[in-house]
Amino acid sequence: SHLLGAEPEKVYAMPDPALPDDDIKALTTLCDLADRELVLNIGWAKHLPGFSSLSLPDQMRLLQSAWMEILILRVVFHSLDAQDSLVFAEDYVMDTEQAKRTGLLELHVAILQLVRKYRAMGLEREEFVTLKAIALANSDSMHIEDVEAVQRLQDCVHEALQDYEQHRHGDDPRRAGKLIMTLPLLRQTSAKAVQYFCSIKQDGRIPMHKLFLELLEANT
Amino acid sequence: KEKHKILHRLLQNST
Repeated sequence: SHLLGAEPEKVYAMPDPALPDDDIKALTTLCDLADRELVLNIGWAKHLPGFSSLSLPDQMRLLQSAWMEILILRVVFHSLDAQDSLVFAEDYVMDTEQAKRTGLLELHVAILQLVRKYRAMGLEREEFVTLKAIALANSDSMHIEDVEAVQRLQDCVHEALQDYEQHRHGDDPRRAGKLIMTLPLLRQTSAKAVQYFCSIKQDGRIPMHKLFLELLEANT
Repeated sequence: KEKHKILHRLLQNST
């Protein structure tokens, strides 16, 4: 319930009506949306039990490693009821055709694979918020100062998932493990997304806000 | 750290 309460508010994409409907507009909209969501996700992280008591450098390292996984999990969760479309925001849904036109097809297909996995499992909101916290705590940053403190954070969110599954899905003792086993695909998809947006950044055609740029640079 | 000043600032804010 703590994690449910910490969930960031809804964000709208608000595509600029003055821009022509092309790939530049789509990518500009996505980068702007990502930047605003990142600000909210930093506020969200601070609400996780134990996160704020980590050193500031360790807080930064976890976020620098996990930010894209967190963004993608949110899109995935919001897309569970959509048909082969990704719901980036309530006012910004992208289907496969649009993804193709925007050069996002590879990423789109990878994210849809996650959507199908979680849809088949019937991913619940409680599980989604806990997985997001696990992705942050388990981000495998190479330069953590206080490994034990990060381990405590991991244990705390891992235990939350196990408790939830024990109470709500006692008939499927492997459900927590099944959820954890989806994380490699999330990591892989996130790496693809970071790579894609780094190439977009190098093209220099899409305006990007500073926080988004900062985090992209942390991964290069 | 200088490279990541926005992240740093947002984490320091007490919101």
